[in-house]
Amino acid sequence: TVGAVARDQAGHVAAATSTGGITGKRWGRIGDAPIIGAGTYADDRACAVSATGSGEFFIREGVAHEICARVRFAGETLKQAGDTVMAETKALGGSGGVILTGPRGEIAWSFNTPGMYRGHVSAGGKRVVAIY
Amino acid sequence: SDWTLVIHGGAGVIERERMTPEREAAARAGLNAALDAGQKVLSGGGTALDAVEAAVKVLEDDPNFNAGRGAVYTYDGTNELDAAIMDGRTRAAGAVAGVTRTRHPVSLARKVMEDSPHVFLGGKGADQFSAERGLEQVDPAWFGTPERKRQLDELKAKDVSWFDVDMKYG
Repeated sequence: TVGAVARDQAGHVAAATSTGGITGKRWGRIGDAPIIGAGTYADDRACAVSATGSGEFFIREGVAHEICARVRFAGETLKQAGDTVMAETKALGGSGGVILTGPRGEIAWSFNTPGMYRGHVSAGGKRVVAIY
Repeated sequence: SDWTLVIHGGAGVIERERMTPEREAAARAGLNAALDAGQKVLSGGGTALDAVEAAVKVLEDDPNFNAGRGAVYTYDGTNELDAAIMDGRTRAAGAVAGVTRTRHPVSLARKVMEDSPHVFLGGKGADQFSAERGLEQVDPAWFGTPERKRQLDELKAKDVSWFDVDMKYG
């Protein structure tokens, strides 16, 4: 699964996710990537989220919307909200990760797997590309 | 920051002991290319929506990642692609599932968002919508790669579940 979140110069955020699913899937199985609120969500009032991982668990938890809701209503940072929701997802048996950005230019990610291919860049910031 | 871009790209190997220098270099090159595409949009004053689409399209074209070309195979040996996009300004959203002929599924998701009254289209109907709206179509064989076929064959040979972590390349 691949994805991107961005904040533009006008302060707006967006999210996108794309995937082939999981090897050997049957019966028209669909994971979280195309489910708005599970694998993908964007709201200028909170943040933008793209997720990758064991989709069934991300759907049950409503991961992307849950993170945005915690930012919006509980005032958590992106990192706090991401870590909390990923911990709850892990407790259900799910694994994977999320990338996040917010309308003030915050950047965060959270994952509970040994690695996650990821990167970020920002105006005036250092580019980061990492796997583990 | 004035603008930000964050990406992820699943390439199928997350355990250090299974990673090779060649695989890691290819994955890093793909991630950098996606960052380049999104950065070009954002640094030029473009929208976050255009930036995330641009970045994801690069990863969809890169056979190292499980999306678009290089997607994993279904049990029946086909490639079925899913994508979504969302605009934080308005919370407009578009999504597609099980599409088989659109080169860039993320662009089809955006088309659903911007050029239909719906949020989520699936299967044959989504393929039909894509063709009718003039998105780039490809033969389904475009998406497959020998490595992904090998992974499917390995999964079938071992007769394990998708949820066996060692076999879950998606």
